[in-house]
Amino acid sequence: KDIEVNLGNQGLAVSLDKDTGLLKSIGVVRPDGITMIKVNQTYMWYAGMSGNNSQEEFRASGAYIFRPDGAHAQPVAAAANVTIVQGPLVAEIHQEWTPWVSQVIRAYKEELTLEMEWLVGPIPVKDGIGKEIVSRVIWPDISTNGTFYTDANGREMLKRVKNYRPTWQLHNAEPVAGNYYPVNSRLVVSGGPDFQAALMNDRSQGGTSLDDGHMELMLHRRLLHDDAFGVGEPLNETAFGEGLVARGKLYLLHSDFANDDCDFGCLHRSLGEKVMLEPVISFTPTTKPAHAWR
Amino acid sequence: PRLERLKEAMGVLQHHDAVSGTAKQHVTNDYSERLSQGVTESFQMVVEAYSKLNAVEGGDEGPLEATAMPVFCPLLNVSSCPLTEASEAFTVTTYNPLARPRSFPVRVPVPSGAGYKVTDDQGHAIVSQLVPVPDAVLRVPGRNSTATLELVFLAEDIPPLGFLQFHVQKTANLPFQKEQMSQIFRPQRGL
Repeated sequence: KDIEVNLGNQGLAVSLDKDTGLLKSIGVVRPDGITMIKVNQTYMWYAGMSGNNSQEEFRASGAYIFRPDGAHAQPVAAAANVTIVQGPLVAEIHQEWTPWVSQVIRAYKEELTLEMEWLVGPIPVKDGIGKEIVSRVIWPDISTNGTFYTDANGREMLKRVKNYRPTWQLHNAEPVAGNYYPVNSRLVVSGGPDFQAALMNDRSQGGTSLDDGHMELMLHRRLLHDDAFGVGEPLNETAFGEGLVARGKLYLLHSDFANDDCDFGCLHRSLGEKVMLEPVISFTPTTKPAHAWR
Repeated sequence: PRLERLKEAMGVLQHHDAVSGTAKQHVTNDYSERLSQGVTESFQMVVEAYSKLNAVEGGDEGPLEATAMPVFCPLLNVSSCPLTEASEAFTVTTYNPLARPRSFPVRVPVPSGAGYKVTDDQGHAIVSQLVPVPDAVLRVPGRNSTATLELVFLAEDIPPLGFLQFHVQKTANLPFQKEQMSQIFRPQRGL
Protein backbone atom coordinates (compact mmCIF):
# COMPACT_ATOMS: atom_id res chain seq x y z
CA LYS A 1 0.00 0.00 0.00
CA ASP A 2 0.98 3.65 -0.26
CA ILE A 3 2.59 5.44 2.64
CA GLU A 4 -0.24 7.08 4.57
CA VAL A 5 0.40 9.86 7.09
CA ASN A 6 -2.28 11.53 9.14
CA LEU A 7 -2.67 13.30 12.41
CA GLY A 8 -5.04 11.00 14.14
CA ASN A 9 -8.59 12.18 13.81
CA GLN A 10 -8.05 15.85 13.02
CA GLY A 11 -6.87 17.84 10.04
CA LEU A 12 -5.45 16.45 6.86
CA ALA A 13 -4.29 13.02 5.74
CA VAL A 14 -1.57 12.68 3.12
CA SER A 15 -0.58 9.64 1.09
CA LEU A 16 2.66 9.16 -0.85
CA ASP A 17 3.40 6.80 -3.71
CA LYS A 18 5.32 3.87 -2.19
CA ASP A 19 7.69 3.62 -5.18
CA THR A 20 8.55 7.28 -5.71
CA GLY A 21 7.90 8.83 -2.29
CA LEU A 22 5.98 11.64 -4.05
CA LEU A 23 2.63 13.10 -3.04
CA LYS A 24 -0.26 10.97 -4.27
CA SER A 25 -3.40 12.19 -2.50
CA ILE A 26 -4.65 14.34 0.34
CA GLY A 27 -7.86 14.23 2.27
CA VAL A 28 -9.77 15.70 5.18
CA VAL A 29 -10.00 13.46 8.24
CA ARG A 30 -13.61 13.64 9.42
CA PRO A 31 -15.38 11.64 12.14
CA ASP A 32 -17.20 9.68 9.42
CA GLY A 33 -13.95 8.84 7.61
CA ILE A 34 -11.47 10.28 5.10
CA THR A 35 -12.18 11.20 1.46
CA MET A 36 -8.81 11.20 -0.32
CA ILE A 37 -8.35 13.46 -3.37
CA LYS A 38 -5.72 12.49 -5.93
CA VAL A 39 -3.00 15.13 -6.29
CA ASN A 40 0.66 14.92 -7.37
CA GLN A 41 3.44 17.38 -6.71
CA THR A 42 7.07 17.46 -7.78
CA TYR A 43 9.89 19.80 -8.82
CA MET A 44 10.80 20.42 -12.44
CA TRP A 45 13.34 22.58 -14.20
CA TYR A 46 13.45 24.50 -17.47
CA ALA A 47 16.78 24.92 -19.25
CA GLY A 48 17.37 28.66 -19.62
CA MET A 49 17.81 29.71 -23.27
CA SER A 50 21.40 30.74 -23.89
CA GLY A 51 22.29 33.20 -26.65
CA ASN A 52 24.05 36.42 -27.56
CA ASN A 53 20.81 38.33 -28.10
CA SER A 54 22.07 39.37 -31.55
CA GLN A 55 18.63 38.50 -32.96
CA GLU A 56 15.25 37.68 -31.49
CA GLU A 57 15.82 33.97 -31.79
CA PHE A 58 19.11 34.30 -29.85
CA ARG A 59 17.50 36.12 -26.92
CA ALA A 60 18.79 34.60 -23.70
CA SER A 61 16.85 33.87 -20.54
CA GLY A 62 18.06 36.35 -17.94
CA ALA A 63 17.03 38.74 -15.15
CA TYR A 64 14.33 40.45 -17.23
CA ILE A 65 13.48 37.57 -19.55
CA PHE A 66 12.09 34.14 -18.75
CA ARG A 67 12.76 32.14 -21.88
CA PRO A 68 13.10 28.39 -21.43
CA ASP A 69 14.96 26.41 -24.05
CA GLY A 70 12.22 24.05 -25.21
CA ALA A 71 8.57 23.79 -24.28
CA HIS A 72 8.88 21.15 -21.58
CA ALA A 73 10.30 21.13 -18.11
CA GLN A 74 12.24 18.12 -16.90
CA PRO A 75 11.76 16.48 -13.49
CA VAL A 76 14.56 17.25 -11.04
CA ALA A 77 14.45 13.53 -10.14
CA ALA A 78 11.96 10.71 -10.64
CA ALA A 79 11.69 9.98 -6.92
CA ALA A 80 12.45 11.44 -3.51
CA ASN A 81 13.93 9.99 -0.34
CA VAL A 82 11.38 10.27 2.44
CA THR A 83 11.53 10.70 6.21
CA ILE A 84 8.22 10.80 8.06
CA VAL A 85 7.94 12.68 11.36
CA GLN A 86 4.83 12.21 13.46
CA GLY A 87 3.75 13.78 16.74
CA PRO A 88 0.83 15.31 18.66
CA LEU A 89 1.00 18.74 17.02
CA VAL A 90 2.43 18.34 13.53
CA ALA A 91 3.08 15.57 10.99
CA GLU A 92 5.91 16.22 8.55
CA ILE A 93 7.19 14.49 5.43
CA HIS A 94 10.81 15.39 4.63
CA GLN A 95 11.40 14.72 0.93
CA GLU A 96 14.76 15.03 -0.83
CA TRP A 97 14.91 14.88 -4.64
CA THR A 98 18.55 15.93 -4.96
CA PRO A 99 21.01 17.61 -2.59
CA TRP A 100 19.81 20.97 -3.99
CA VAL A 101 16.02 20.37 -4.06
CA SER A 102 14.10 19.24 -0.98
CA GLN A 103 10.91 20.09 0.84
CA VAL A 104 8.92 19.49 4.01
CA ILE A 105 5.21 18.73 3.62
CA ARG A 106 3.51 19.73 6.87
CA ALA A 107 0.06 19.21 8.30
CA TYR A 108 -0.62 20.80 11.66
CA LYS A 109 -3.24 19.32 13.96
CA GLU A 110 -6.72 20.68 13.15
CA GLU A 111 -5.30 22.87 10.36
CA LEU A 112 -6.82 22.32 6.92
CA THR A 113 -3.85 23.67 4.96
CA LEU A 114 -1.07 21.61 3.42
CA GLU A 115 2.18 23.51 3.93
CA MET A 116 5.09 22.76 1.55
CA GLU A 117 8.32 24.35 2.70
CA TRP A 118 10.77 24.17 -0.22
CA LEU A 119 14.57 24.52 -0.19
CA VAL A 120 16.30 25.06 -3.56
CA GLY A 121 19.99 25.67 -4.25
CA PRO A 122 22.83 25.86 -4.91
CA ILE A 123 21.54 25.19 -8.44
CA PRO A 124 24.30 23.25 -10.27
CA VAL A 125 25.44 24.84 -13.56
CA LYS A 126 28.66 22.89 -14.23
CA ASP A 127 26.94 21.49 -17.34
CA GLY A 128 26.87 25.02 -18.73
CA ILE A 129 23.05 25.13 -18.61
CA GLY A 130 21.15 27.79 -16.67
CA LYS A 131 18.15 26.35 -14.80
CA GLU A 132 14.75 27.71 -13.71
CA ILE A 133 13.18 25.61 -10.95
CA VAL A 134 9.41 25.24 -10.57
CA SER A 135 7.10 23.43 -8.17
CA ARG A 136 4.31 21.70 -10.12
CA VAL A 137 1.05 20.46 -8.55
CA ILE A 138 -1.21 18.26 -10.70
CA TRP A 139 -4.82 17.36 -9.95
CA PRO A 140 -5.00 14.37 -12.36
CA ASP A 141 -8.74 13.93 -12.88
CA ILE A 142 -9.74 17.55 -13.29
CA SER A 143 -10.46 19.44 -16.51
CA THR A 144 -9.92 23.18 -16.16
CA ASN A 145 -10.21 24.10 -19.88
CA GLY A 146 -6.83 25.84 -19.97
CA THR A 147 -8.16 28.40 -17.50
CA PHE A 148 -6.67 29.54 -14.21
CA TYR A 149 -6.77 32.62 -11.98
CA THR A 150 -3.99 34.72 -10.50
CA ASP A 151 -4.31 37.56 -8.02
CA ALA A 152 -3.26 41.19 -8.27
CA ASN A 153 -1.70 42.11 -4.93
CA GLY A 154 -3.87 39.73 -3.00
CA ARG A 155 -7.10 41.43 -4.05
CA GLU A 156 -8.63 41.12 -7.53
CA MET A 157 -8.48 37.66 -9.15
CA LEU A 158 -7.68 37.82 -12.87
CA LYS A 159 -8.85 35.12 -15.27
CA ARG A 160 -6.09 33.66 -17.43
CA VAL A 161 -6.68 31.42 -20.46
CA LYS A 162 -3.84 29.46 -22.08
CA ASN A 163 -2.47 30.94 -25.34
CA TYR A 164 -5.10 33.70 -25.27
CA ARG A 165 -5.29 37.44 -24.53
CA PRO A 166 -8.65 39.15 -23.99
CA THR A 167 -7.69 42.29 -25.86
CA TRP A 168 -5.77 41.14 -28.90
CA GLN A 169 -5.22 38.12 -31.17
CA LEU A 170 -2.19 36.37 -29.65
CA HIS A 171 0.20 34.34 -31.83
CA ASN A 172 2.11 32.74 -28.98
CA ALA A 173 5.74 32.15 -30.03
CA GLU A 174 6.67 31.20 -26.45
CA PRO A 175 4.51 28.20 -25.43
CA VAL A 176 5.70 28.38 -21.82
CA ALA A 177 6.78 31.95 -21.06
CA GLY A 178 3.81 33.30 -23.03
CA ASN A 179 1.55 31.63 -20.46
CA TYR A 180 3.41 32.75 -17.33
CA TYR A 181 1.84 35.46 -15.16
CA PRO A 182 2.75 37.28 -11.93
CA VAL A 183 1.35 35.52 -8.86
CA ASN A 184 1.49 37.87 -5.88
CA SER A 185 -0.18 35.55 -3.38
CA ARG A 186 -2.28 32.83 -5.04
CA LEU A 187 -2.93 30.81 -8.16
CA VAL A 188 -6.39 29.21 -8.34
CA VAL A 189 -7.82 26.54 -10.68
CA SER A 190 -11.47 25.61 -10.89
CA GLY A 191 -12.96 22.45 -12.33
CA GLY A 192 -16.61 23.27 -11.81
CA PRO A 193 -18.62 23.91 -8.66
CA ASP A 194 -17.18 20.92 -6.78
CA PHE A 195 -13.52 21.48 -7.45
CA GLN A 196 -11.42 24.50 -6.69
CA ALA A 197 -7.82 24.54 -5.56
CA ALA A 198 -5.48 27.32 -4.52
CA LEU A 199 -1.69 27.29 -4.45
CA MET A 200 -0.57 30.17 -2.21
CA ASN A 201 2.93 31.59 -1.95
CA ASP A 202 4.81 33.63 0.65
CA ARG A 203 6.32 36.01 -1.96
CA SER A 204 5.54 37.07 -5.52
CA GLN A 205 6.52 34.46 -8.12
CA GLY A 206 5.80 33.66 -11.75
CA GLY A 207 3.16 31.02 -12.29
CA THR A 208 1.00 29.24 -14.82
CA SER A 209 -1.23 26.27 -15.57
CA LEU A 210 0.07 24.67 -18.76
CA ASP A 211 -2.31 21.72 -18.71
CA ASP A 212 -5.64 20.73 -17.20
CA GLY A 213 -5.39 20.57 -13.41
CA HIS A 214 -1.79 21.88 -13.41
CA MET A 215 -0.56 24.57 -11.01
CA GLU A 216 3.03 25.73 -11.38
CA LEU A 217 5.10 28.39 -9.58
CA MET A 218 8.70 29.33 -10.35
CA LEU A 219 10.76 29.30 -7.15
CA HIS A 220 14.39 29.97 -8.07
CA ARG A 221 16.58 30.64 -11.17
CA ARG A 222 20.26 30.61 -12.00
CA LEU A 223 21.20 31.76 -15.50
CA LEU A 224 24.48 32.10 -17.37
CA HIS A 225 23.74 34.76 -19.99
CA ASP A 226 22.78 38.40 -19.84
CA ASP A 227 19.48 39.14 -21.64
CA ALA A 228 20.62 42.47 -23.12
CA PHE A 229 18.02 44.54 -21.27
CA GLY A 230 20.49 46.65 -19.38
CA VAL A 231 21.66 44.63 -16.38
CA GLY A 232 24.82 43.69 -18.24
CA GLU A 233 25.40 40.47 -16.29
CA PRO A 234 23.68 37.09 -15.99
CA LEU A 235 21.27 36.32 -13.13
CA ASN A 236 23.88 34.12 -11.49
CA GLU A 237 23.86 34.95 -7.81
CA THR A 238 26.64 33.34 -5.84
CA ALA A 239 27.04 33.18 -2.09
CA PHE A 240 29.89 31.36 -0.34
CA GLY A 241 31.30 30.70 -3.80
CA GLU A 242 28.26 28.67 -4.81
CA GLY A 243 24.80 29.48 -6.12
CA LEU A 244 22.33 31.17 -3.79
CA VAL A 245 20.13 28.92 -1.64
CA ALA A 246 16.49 30.01 -1.34
CA ARG A 247 13.83 28.74 1.03
CA GLY A 248 10.14 29.49 1.20
CA LYS A 249 6.65 28.10 1.64
CA LEU A 250 3.73 27.20 -0.58
CA TYR A 251 0.30 26.34 0.79
CA LEU A 252 -2.16 24.02 -0.94
CA LEU A 253 -5.93 24.42 -0.38
CA HIS A 254 -8.82 22.43 -1.84
CA SER A 255 -12.53 23.26 -1.82
CA ASP A 256 -13.10 20.04 0.15
CA PHE A 257 -11.37 21.79 3.09
CA ALA A 258 -14.19 24.36 3.22
CA ASN A 259 -17.09 24.06 5.64
CA ASP A 260 -20.31 25.89 6.51
CA ASP A 261 -18.41 28.55 8.47
CA CYS A 262 -15.78 29.24 5.86
CA ASP A 263 -16.20 28.66 2.12
CA PHE A 264 -13.31 28.26 -0.33
CA GLY A 265 -12.94 32.02 -0.88
CA CYS A 266 -12.87 32.56 2.88
CA LEU A 267 -10.21 29.82 3.23
CA HIS A 268 -7.70 31.41 0.87
CA ARG A 269 -8.50 35.00 1.84
CA SER A 270 -7.94 34.38 5.54
CA LEU A 271 -4.83 32.27 4.88
CA GLY A 272 -3.51 35.05 2.61
CA GLU A 273 -3.76 37.58 5.46
CA LYS A 274 -2.15 35.18 7.93
CA VAL A 275 0.76 34.51 5.57
CA MET A 276 1.28 38.20 4.87
CA LEU A 277 1.09 39.31 8.52
CA GLU A 278 2.68 36.47 10.44
CA PRO A 279 3.29 36.94 14.16
CA VAL A 280 6.57 38.64 15.09
CA ILE A 281 8.58 36.28 17.29
CA SER A 282 11.21 37.42 19.76
CA PHE A 283 13.23 35.62 22.43
CA THR A 284 14.49 36.87 25.80
CA PRO A 285 16.99 35.00 27.99
CA THR A 286 15.82 34.56 31.58
CA THR A 287 17.28 33.16 34.77
CA LYS A 288 13.86 32.79 36.39
CA PRO A 289 12.05 29.45 36.52
CA ALA A 290 8.56 29.44 35.02
CA HIS A 291 6.60 30.19 38.21
CA ALA A 292 8.86 33.11 39.19
CA TRP A 293 8.84 34.45 35.62
CA ARG A 294 5.07 34.22 35.60
CA PRO B 1 14.93 58.88 12.81
CA ARG B 2 15.36 55.11 13.16
CA LEU B 3 11.99 54.44 11.59
CA GLU B 4 12.99 56.90 8.85
CA ARG B 5 15.87 54.56 7.99
CA LEU B 6 13.39 51.76 7.21
CA LYS B 7 11.01 54.11 5.41
CA GLU B 8 13.84 55.44 3.22
CA ALA B 9 15.06 51.91 2.46
CA MET B 10 11.56 50.76 1.48
CA GLY B 11 11.13 53.97 -0.53
CA VAL B 12 14.28 53.30 -2.53
CA LEU B 13 13.23 49.67 -2.96
CA GLN B 14 10.03 50.63 -4.72
CA HIS B 15 12.18 50.76 -7.85
CA HIS B 16 11.35 47.87 -10.19
CA ASP B 17 14.93 46.58 -10.08
CA ALA B 18 14.65 46.12 -6.33
CA VAL B 19 11.21 44.53 -6.46
CA SER B 20 12.06 42.09 -9.23
CA GLY B 21 15.80 41.56 -8.87
CA THR B 22 16.73 42.99 -12.29
CA ALA B 23 19.87 44.76 -11.14
CA LYS B 24 23.56 44.05 -11.08
CA GLN B 25 24.68 41.91 -8.16
CA HIS B 26 26.40 44.75 -6.30
CA VAL B 27 23.26 46.91 -6.63
CA THR B 28 21.13 44.04 -5.32
CA ASN B 29 23.54 43.62 -2.41
CA ASP B 30 23.21 47.34 -1.67
CA TYR B 31 19.41 47.08 -1.66
CA SER B 32 19.63 44.15 0.79
CA GLU B 33 22.01 46.05 3.05
CA ARG B 34 19.75 49.13 3.20
CA LEU B 35 16.71 47.00 4.03
CA SER B 36 18.59 44.99 6.62
CA GLN B 37 19.83 48.14 8.41
CA GLY B 38 16.33 49.62 8.34
CA VAL B 39 14.75 46.48 9.78
CA THR B 40 17.43 46.13 12.46
CA GLU B 41 16.93 49.72 13.64
CA SER B 42 13.15 49.45 13.64
CA PHE B 43 13.39 46.25 15.68
CA GLN B 44 15.27 48.24 18.33
CA MET B 45 12.13 50.34 18.67
CA VAL B 46 10.05 47.18 19.11
CA VAL B 47 12.45 46.11 21.89
CA GLU B 48 11.95 49.44 23.65
CA ALA B 49 8.19 49.10 23.34
CA TYR B 50 8.32 45.63 24.89
CA SER B 51 10.47 46.83 27.78
CA LYS B 52 7.94 49.62 28.46
CA LEU B 53 5.14 47.03 28.47
CA ASN B 54 7.16 44.83 30.82
CA ALA B 55 7.88 47.85 33.02
CA VAL B 56 4.13 48.41 33.29
CA GLU B 57 3.60 44.72 34.01
CA GLY B 58 6.46 44.73 36.53
CA GLY B 59 4.60 47.31 38.61
CA ASP B 60 6.68 48.55 41.53
CA GLU B 61 9.32 45.89 40.72
CA GLY B 62 10.15 47.96 37.63
CA PRO B 63 10.82 46.23 34.30
CA LEU B 64 11.10 42.48 34.62
CA GLU B 65 14.78 41.60 34.34
CA ALA B 66 15.60 45.01 32.86
CA THR B 67 18.96 43.64 31.67
CA ALA B 68 17.50 40.93 29.45
CA MET B 69 16.45 42.42 26.11
CA PRO B 70 14.37 40.61 23.49
CA VAL B 71 16.25 39.26 20.50
CA PHE B 72 14.89 38.62 16.98
CA CYS B 73 16.25 35.71 14.95
CA PRO B 74 15.99 36.50 11.23
CA LEU B 75 17.38 33.05 10.28
CA LEU B 76 14.49 31.08 11.73
CA ASN B 77 13.77 30.04 8.14
CA VAL B 78 16.92 27.89 8.24
CA SER B 79 16.33 26.90 11.89
CA SER B 80 19.06 29.06 13.37
CA CYS B 81 18.84 31.21 16.53
CA PRO B 82 21.94 31.56 18.75
CA LEU B 83 19.91 32.62 21.80
CA THR B 84 17.57 29.62 21.90
CA GLU B 85 20.42 27.26 21.06
CA ALA B 86 22.55 28.44 24.01
CA SER B 87 20.05 29.33 26.76
CA GLU B 88 18.96 27.10 29.65
CA ALA B 89 15.76 29.11 29.85
CA PHE B 90 14.22 31.84 27.73
CA THR B 91 10.87 33.47 27.06
CA VAL B 92 9.16 33.58 23.68
CA THR B 93 7.03 36.59 22.75
CA THR B 94 4.63 36.27 19.80
CA TYR B 95 3.07 39.54 18.56
CA ASN B 96 -0.02 39.24 16.32
CA PRO B 97 -0.28 42.11 13.78
CA LEU B 98 -3.74 41.00 12.58
CA ALA B 99 -6.86 42.72 13.89
CA ARG B 100 -8.32 39.40 14.95
CA PRO B 101 -7.17 36.58 17.18
CA ARG B 102 -5.07 33.89 15.52
CA SER B 103 -3.25 30.73 16.57
CA PHE B 104 0.26 30.10 15.33
CA PRO B 105 2.62 27.09 15.53
CA VAL B 106 5.84 28.49 17.04
CA ARG B 107 9.00 26.71 15.86
CA VAL B 108 12.14 27.28 17.97
CA PRO B 109 15.56 25.98 16.86
CA VAL B 110 17.21 23.96 19.68
CA PRO B 111 20.12 21.52 19.99
CA SER B 112 19.41 17.85 20.69
CA GLY B 113 20.17 16.05 23.93
CA ALA B 114 17.57 17.71 26.15
CA GLY B 115 13.85 18.21 26.64
CA TYR B 116 12.15 21.64 26.75
CA LYS B 117 9.28 22.50 29.09
CA VAL B 118 6.93 25.15 27.74
CA THR B 119 4.72 27.14 30.15
CA ASP B 120 2.25 29.87 29.29
CA ASP B 121 1.82 33.10 31.28
CA GLN B 122 -0.97 31.48 33.29
CA GLY B 123 1.43 28.82 34.48
CA HIS B 124 -0.12 26.04 32.35
CA ALA B 125 2.18 23.43 30.76
CA ILE B 126 1.85 23.61 26.95
CA VAL B 127 1.94 20.52 24.71
CA SER B 128 5.08 20.65 22.58
CA GLN B 129 6.90 18.44 20.08
CA LEU B 130 10.55 18.14 19.06
CA VAL B 131 10.89 17.82 15.28
CA PRO B 132 14.18 17.02 13.51
CA VAL B 133 15.55 19.70 11.16
CA PRO B 134 15.72 18.19 7.64
CA ASP B 135 19.22 17.09 6.54
CA ALA B 136 19.04 19.44 3.55
CA VAL B 137 18.64 22.41 5.91
CA LEU B 138 21.56 21.27 8.05
CA ARG B 139 23.69 21.36 4.88
CA VAL B 140 22.76 24.90 3.74
CA PRO B 141 26.06 26.70 2.96
CA GLY B 142 26.63 29.50 5.46
CA ARG B 143 24.22 28.12 8.07
CA ASN B 144 26.13 28.39 11.32
CA SER B 145 23.91 26.74 13.93
CA THR B 146 23.99 23.99 16.56
CA ALA B 147 20.25 23.40 16.24
CA THR B 148 19.28 19.97 14.92
CA LEU B 149 15.73 20.06 16.26
CA GLU B 150 12.82 22.46 16.31
CA LEU B 151 10.68 22.82 19.42
CA VAL B 152 7.11 23.19 18.12
CA PHE B 153 4.23 24.45 20.27
CA LEU B 154 0.96 26.22 19.55
CA ALA B 155 0.50 29.86 20.48
CA GLU B 156 -3.26 29.65 20.75
CA ASP B 157 -5.49 32.67 20.11
CA ILE B 158 -2.88 35.42 20.19
CA PRO B 159 -4.98 38.55 20.83
CA PRO B 160 -5.51 41.00 17.94
CA LEU B 161 -2.63 43.52 17.81
CA GLY B 162 -1.50 41.89 21.02
CA PHE B 163 0.92 39.26 22.17
CA LEU B 164 1.36 36.08 24.15
CA GLN B 165 4.46 35.08 26.10
CA PHE B 166 5.77 31.63 26.95
CA HIS B 167 8.53 30.37 29.21
CA VAL B 168 10.80 27.61 27.88
CA GLN B 169 12.98 25.65 30.30
CA LYS B 170 15.59 23.14 29.16
CA THR B 171 15.41 19.88 31.12
CA ALA B 172 17.64 16.80 31.29
CA ASN B 173 14.64 14.72 32.28
CA LEU B 174 14.95 11.82 29.85
CA PRO B 175 11.40 10.42 30.09
CA PHE B 176 10.07 13.91 29.36
CA GLN B 177 12.43 14.27 26.40
CA LYS B 178 11.41 10.87 24.99
CA GLU B 179 7.77 11.83 25.33
CA GLN B 180 8.40 15.10 23.53
CA MET B 181 10.39 13.67 20.62
CA SER B 182 8.49 12.95 17.38
CA GLN B 183 8.28 9.44 15.99
CA ILE B 184 10.47 9.13 12.89
CA PHE B 185 10.10 6.62 10.04
CA ARG B 186 12.27 6.21 6.98
CA PRO B 187 10.24 3.96 4.65
CA GLN B 188 12.36 2.25 2.01
CA ARG B 189 10.87 3.02 -1.39
CA GLY B 190 9.07 0.13 -3.01
CA LEU B 191 8.36 -1.63 0.32
